[in-house]
Amino acid sequence: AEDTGVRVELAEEDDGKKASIALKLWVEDHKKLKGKYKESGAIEFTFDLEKEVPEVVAQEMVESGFFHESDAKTVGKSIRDRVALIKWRRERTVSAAV
Amino acid sequence: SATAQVVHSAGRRFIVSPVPEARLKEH
Repeated sequence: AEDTGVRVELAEEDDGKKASIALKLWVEDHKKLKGKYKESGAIEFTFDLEKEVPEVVAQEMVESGFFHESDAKTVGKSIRDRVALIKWRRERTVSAAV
Repeated sequence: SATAQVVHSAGRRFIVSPVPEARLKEH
């Protein structure tokens, strides 16, 4: 995944079955953000792998005051990359088991 | 450790906590 300066990681073990998974997001390189990132900590949230859209969560983070509107795309892409990796790993685990 | 919580109008909960230690030392 491209280094957007925003890091997204699993906040819990992925058993490969649960629909919703806890993720943790934080800024590693503030210079890559257009707007000011007031939060110095990591933001933990739950994401439904089947139903939810990364860009919507990113927009909710902007509306909650964590990010500037101009960084919504970067945040959305960071979440999308991590979610894609989780899904890819799950598919690989399933296909290995078959 | 200081943990804060923000609930978005759509109902999603964002819990803010310190950045995981290991990541800070990487740089």
